[in-house]
This record gives sequence, structure tokens and C-alpha cells, in this order.
Amino acid sequence: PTKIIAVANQKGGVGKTTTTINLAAALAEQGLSILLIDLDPQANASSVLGNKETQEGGLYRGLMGEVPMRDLIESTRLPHLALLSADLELAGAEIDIARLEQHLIQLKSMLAEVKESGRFSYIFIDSPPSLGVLMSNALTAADEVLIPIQCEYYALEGLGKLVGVMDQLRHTGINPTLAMTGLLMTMFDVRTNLSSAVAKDVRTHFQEVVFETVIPRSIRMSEAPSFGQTILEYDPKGPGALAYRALAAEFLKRQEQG
Amino acid sequence: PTKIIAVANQKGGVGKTTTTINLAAALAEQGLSILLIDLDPQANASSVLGNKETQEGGLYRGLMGEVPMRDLIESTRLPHLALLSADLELAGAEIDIARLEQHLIQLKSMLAEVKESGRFSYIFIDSPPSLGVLMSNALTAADEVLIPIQCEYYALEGLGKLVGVMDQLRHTGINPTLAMTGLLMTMFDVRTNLSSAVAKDVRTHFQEVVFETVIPRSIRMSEAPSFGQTILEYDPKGPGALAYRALAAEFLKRQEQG
Ligand SMILES: Nc1ncnc2c1ncn2[C@@H]1O[C@H](COP(=O)(O)OP(=O)(O)OP(=O)(O)O)[C@@H](O)[C@H]1O
Ligand SMILES: Nc1ncnc2c1ncn2[C@@H]1O[C@H](COP(=O)(O)OP(=O)(O)OP(=O)(O)O)[C@@H](O)[C@H]1O
Ligand SMILES: [Mg+2]
Ligand SMILES: [Mg+2]
Repeated sequence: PTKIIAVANQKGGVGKTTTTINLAAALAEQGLSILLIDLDPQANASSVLGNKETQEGGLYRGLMGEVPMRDLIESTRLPHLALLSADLELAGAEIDIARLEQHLIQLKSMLAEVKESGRFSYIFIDSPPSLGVLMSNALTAADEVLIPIQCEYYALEGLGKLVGVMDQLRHTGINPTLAMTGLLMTMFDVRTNLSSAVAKDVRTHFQEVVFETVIPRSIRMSEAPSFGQTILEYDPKGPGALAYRALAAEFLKRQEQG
Repeated sequence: PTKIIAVANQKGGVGKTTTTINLAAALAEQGLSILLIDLDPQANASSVLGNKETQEGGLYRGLMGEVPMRDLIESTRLPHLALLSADLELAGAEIDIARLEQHLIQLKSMLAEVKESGRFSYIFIDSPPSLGVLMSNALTAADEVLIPIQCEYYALEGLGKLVGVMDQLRHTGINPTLAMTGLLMTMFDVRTNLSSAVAKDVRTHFQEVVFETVIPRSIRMSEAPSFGQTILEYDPKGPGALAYRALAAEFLKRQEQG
């Protein structure tokens, strides 16, 4: 069966898009069939993996039920990695969806057919930095949530809120089986005590939910998107690519253990 | 007369909160009377400047018109710097405001009395990372917008959208006189070509709208919030404090020139 993983954290700039792209690419590299959904109106993931200008009438029309999601899925230059790209109208989707009757399950219902087809091993959703309607839709459609945490103070502060929202979706029955894939420490800077202090804090609170793999801060990671490449393409032997390949291996191990 | 400045960029983690806090603090240090409004449900600015747990019924009740904004303004430990802090209910405000008749001018109308009182030289609004209702409210209430830009690729991509939204608010008459305070390059990393390439790109496109002052990436900048301090308090002689004081001086010079 296909599993849907939302990559989410309402704090901005913590590595959601970078993690979604590079983890999806590392899993596709191993032959797994992966779909990446860019639910962020900024369309950062679409710009790195997309074939051209984000297509007219992409995800927005799929979300509103005007076009079946399966017709919006494009292949990318990477084998086994498909993309459902964001489009310009997505920014307006928050208000349009908020006004629907069952606004929380909109994405879940529109994705049901693709999920049940079993075409993909995993579907990853890159979420926008907010606790709004698009993010709640991602958390409602998801089986699990992967939470990137930048090793800095503000990133830690907001974690409680996100965990609270997840609890609410579980208890109200909107997504009763929502699980946590794990917490991923990102942009770990070996030069500062702050990174180790934050990482230690997170491990104390969340224990084995925290991935062993830590993503180091690396300049080549921030350069890769400007060349329209994943880190696996841009710097295949560097610390960033090694870390995301290690994450893919750890992710699969955790999936097997259940 | 009081001027309202929105610090905005829908891209996450580009230094909106850091810039709002430290520019406001550097101006207050010079004796100017400053109000900082934390319009981000993450409440990061409130956690550094706030007096205690973000108060019950803060900005949300002011936004919805249940309590006059003037009654929600608190003083902070810094002379001449007052705070209107975010509260937990703010996350739900997007949907509540979206359903109001005139949802774009809600913040503007609720702030009118404080603005007209002339009590403050400047009011700074820290915005959330989104193009949603709270951000549009900040852009509608503002006289000017200050846009922090992280010297990285994704930050550049989204700039066109924000400028487009500002144009729309001007042309539709919702905020016809909305001006640009300037674009501020943040987290400039001298070790990478990317920073200089992005900065050069931005200056070519936007020319004199870009502040001369550039904020360097500095570890102590990311450490300061974990001690609940501004950079002026945490590392007063370091590169971050110097840069924000230089920014305050350049900001005032630009205001005088009009
Ligand atoms: N390990 C890393 N080392 C250095 N830079 C990184 C790393 N991971 C991501 N970056 C850079 O940091 C910035 C923020 O990352 P990214 O855009 O992936 O975060 P995000 O959480 O998706 O942001 P948003 O909240 O806006 O969606 C980007 O410019 C990215 O290139
Ligand atoms: N000049 C700098 N050097 C190093 N780190 C910085 C600098 N400015 C900000 N930071 C750190 O980078 C992270 C992002 O900054 P900040 O939270 O101010 O951005 P933001 O745009 O307000 O984010 P959000 O989109 O979530 O509101 C924070 O952890 C902050 O401490
Ligand atoms: Mg992103
Ligand atoms: Mg912020």
C-alpha cells in the first residue's frame, strides 16, 4: 500500500523543501516509486524538479476537484520520481478551501484514487510554513509526518504547537491514525554550541522519534537549488548527499520496523 | 505623523523577525518611540521582547475589534520600545478574518486610532511567512514595506510574487500609496559565491531600493534569541549589532530624503 508522508513545520526556512526533494530523490535512486506533491504556493520544489514554468491549472484545479489528480502528475528527469507541481493559483486556495463544507479533508479525498491505485511506494507532501488550511489538509491526508527542525532557538519554540495540532487531528477523529515518521535535525552547524544544545534538547524530549541522521549545514546545499539540482546531482560525494542517503536508509529501516 | 512599516516576505526563515526586533531596538536606542506588532502566530518576536507568556486575548481580540488596540500595548524592558504581542488564538484569525465583509482592511481600521494618536514615530509589523490574510492585512495597514532577502536562491524566486501582491493592493485602491522602504540583504555569508551572486542580482534589478547595509550571517545572531535577547544586548560590539545600528542610521536617512 502507498504511504503518504507530510513534511511539515510551520517555522519558516527550516529545510522542509530541501528535505522533501533530497529524501525523495535518494529513495527514487534506490528504485522506489515516489510522488512528490508541492503544496507550497512558493513552488520551490517545483522549480527544482519541474519540467517548465509551473503548469497552468496544476494542483489548484486538482484540489478543487476540477481535474483528477492522476491527470496532473508529471514525470521528472529523475527515474522513479514523479511530481505534482504547485501553481500560481495555489496561493488563493487557502480562502477557497476554507469556505468549503468539509474543508479539512479536501486534499485527502482528491488524493484517494491515486493512493489506492498503489502506483507509488511513498507520496511526500512539501508543506508551506504556516498552520493554515493547506497545512491542515496535508496533515489530514497524511499517514505520517516528518518534521525538519533547524538547530536554532525559534525552531524549537514552535514544535509544541505543531505537535498540538497533530494531537487535535487525532483526537477529533479527522485523522485518528496520524503517526510521526520522525524529527530530523537540519542545518547542524558544527561551529556553534547552539546546534548541539538544540539537538540535545530535542533528543531529551522526543527520544527515539528523532532520526539518528543529522543534516549538516553545508554551503553546497544552499547552492544546489540555484543550479536547479538536488544535492545528489550537484555534489554527489559531499556531506549533504551522504546525509540524505543515510536518511533514506534510516527512513526505510524505520518503515520496516513499523 | 506615525508611519507603519510592514516587515514582510512570504519566504520562510529569511530574517523577518530578527530584522524587526533589532531594527526596532536600534531605533528605540536613539530615543525614537517605536511600537512592534507581532502579527505572526509563531510569536517569535513576542518571546524575545514579551514580558511573560503571551498574554491571553492579545492581538486576536484587538484584530476582531473586541478590545481597543491601545489597551493591548505593553511596554518592554527596552526604553521607547512598546509591544503588541501575538497570542495563541492568532493562528485561527486567518479563517475568522477571511469571513468578514471587508477582510483586507481589518488591521488597518483597528490600528487607525493608535496611528492617529501620534504616540509612536514608527510602528513595525513582523509578518508571518505566507501570502495569506494576515500578510495582506499587514500590507494594507502599512505605509511602507521592508523586505528582508536571504542571500540564497529560493529567497530570490519568491520576490516577484510579493512585489506583484503589493502592485495589486496599490492598483485596486486598497492601499494606493503603499511604498517600498527597501530590500535588505540578510545572512550574507562571505564564504560563499552564492551570497555575492544573489546580492548582485538583487541590486541589478532593484537598484537604489536595496539598502547599502548588508546583514552578515553570524553565529551570535542565531544564539541571541535563545537567551531572550536582541543582538544589541547579546553581542553589542559584534558584526550583527553593528550592522543593525548601521541599518537604523540608513533607514532614518532614507526617511528624511522621502
Ligand atoms: N543543510 C543545509 N545547509 C545549508 N543550507 C541549507 C541546508 N538545507 C537548506 N538550506 C538552505 O536554507 C534555506 C531554507 O531551506 P528550505 O527552503 O528548504 O526551507 P523550508 O523550510 O522549505 O522554507 P519555507 O518555510 O520557506 O518553505 C534555503 O535557501 C536552502 O537552500
Ligand atoms: N544574520 C544572521 N546570521 C545568522 N543567523 C541568523 C541571522 N538572522 C537570523 N538568523 C537566524 O535564522 C533563523 C531565521 O531567522 P528569523 O526567524 O528571523 O526569520 P523569519 O523570516 O522571521 O522566519 P519565519 O519565516 O519563520 O517568520 C533564526 O533561527 C535566526 O535566529
Ligand atoms: Mg519550503
Ligand atoms: Mg519570523
